[in-house]
This record gives sequence, structure tokens and C-alpha cells, in this order.
Amino acid sequence: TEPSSVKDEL
Amino acid sequence: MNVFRFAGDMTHLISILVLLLKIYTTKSCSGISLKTQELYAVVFVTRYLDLVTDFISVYNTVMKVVFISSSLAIVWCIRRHKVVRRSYDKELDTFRHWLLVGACAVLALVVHEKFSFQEVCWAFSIYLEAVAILPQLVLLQRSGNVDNLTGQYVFFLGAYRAFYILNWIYRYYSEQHFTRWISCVSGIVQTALYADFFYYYFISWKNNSKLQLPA
Repeated sequence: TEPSSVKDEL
Repeated sequence: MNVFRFAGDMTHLISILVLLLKIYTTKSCSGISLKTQELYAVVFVTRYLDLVTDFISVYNTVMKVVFISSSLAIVWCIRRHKVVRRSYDKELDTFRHWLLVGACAVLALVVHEKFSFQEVCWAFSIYLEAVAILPQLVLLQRSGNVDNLTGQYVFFLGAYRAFYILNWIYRYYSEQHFTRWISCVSGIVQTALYADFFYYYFISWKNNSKLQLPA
């Protein structure tokens, strides 16, 4: 699970 | 990626394509708020600062480039295009949108996930996007009648964030670490701002009548 800091949403 | 988020991104893309179609085919931007378009350009530029630093996926990068370039192109068209700029409702589009920018900047400095330049900019862009439609809705209320393409533009723009709310609910239950309160609360506020427009849009669609917003 990627850390929540990575913003994978547009 | 889940179906709600993909549907939201596609709806968002459609809203931009509808706007570009309107400006390109009618060579007119009547009924379009330049201030909302400028706010969206700021939203995309401040949100996608990681465009060159973090590679998430081809889809993510392509969509970011499309959103940034289309929003800047639309602002350029309304400001500079020799034909389109003539139809800009300058005297109706008088919302003081820099106040929104200031308020969102202050809020982002107070409420953010981490105190770093990129995170504060990201929170700023999330807050600003929630209120970016206000100048456009005010302009539509003042001009009263809404032409089809503009109505569809605002409808798709509002619908995309509603899909994102479903996406956040889905991710909340399917991913143990997923909490994006800033996005969720801001997204709910954003969708709520469209609520009255949706209501009048649905009524006009049901009665097959022209969309009239109460002045």
C-alpha cells in the first residue's frame, strides 16, 4: 500500500 | 484505479471537451466565465507540481498534461483569440475570484496533510477547485438563459466530483490506509455548490424546456 502522501488521483 | 474514479476522470475530460467544442464551433465564449477558467488553470498547475517529479502511470501523466494544457488554452482563447474574446461577457463576469484564491491559500496554510511546499499547494488546489465554479454559476444566474453546451459543460463538471465521492467511499472500504479527509470534505462542498444548478438542469431536461436559472 503506497504511503498516503503519494497523490495517485487527478 | 476503480470504476468510479475512471468515470469521474472521463466525465471531467468530457466537460473540458464540451467547452473546447463550444468555443471552437461557435467561436464564442458567451456565458463562459473567464474567472472560473483562470481558477481552474491555477488549480491544475498547483496540483500537478509533481508532474515531472513523481511518475504514477502513463494515464496519470497524460491526463495531467491534458488538463493543464486545455485549461491554459481556454484562458488564452478567451483573453487573446481575436474573435472569441469579443464575446466575453466582461461586464457580467465580475466575481472577485482573487478573494477565493486568498481564502484558499490561507486555509491551505492552516489545514494540510504535511507542511511542505508541495503538500500545501496540493491542499490549496483542492480547496480552490471546490469554489472555482462560483464565478461561472454567478455569471449563469445573471445571464439567465444557459445555452446547451454551457449547461452540459457545468453539468459534467459537477458530475465528475460526485463520481470521485463514490471513489473515496469505495477506497475507504477497500484500502485499509485510505483516508483523504481534505479531498472528501472539499469534494462534498464542491458537489453541493452544483446542487441547485443540477436541480434546474434536471427540471429543464424533464420538461424539455430551455434551462432557466432564477435571477
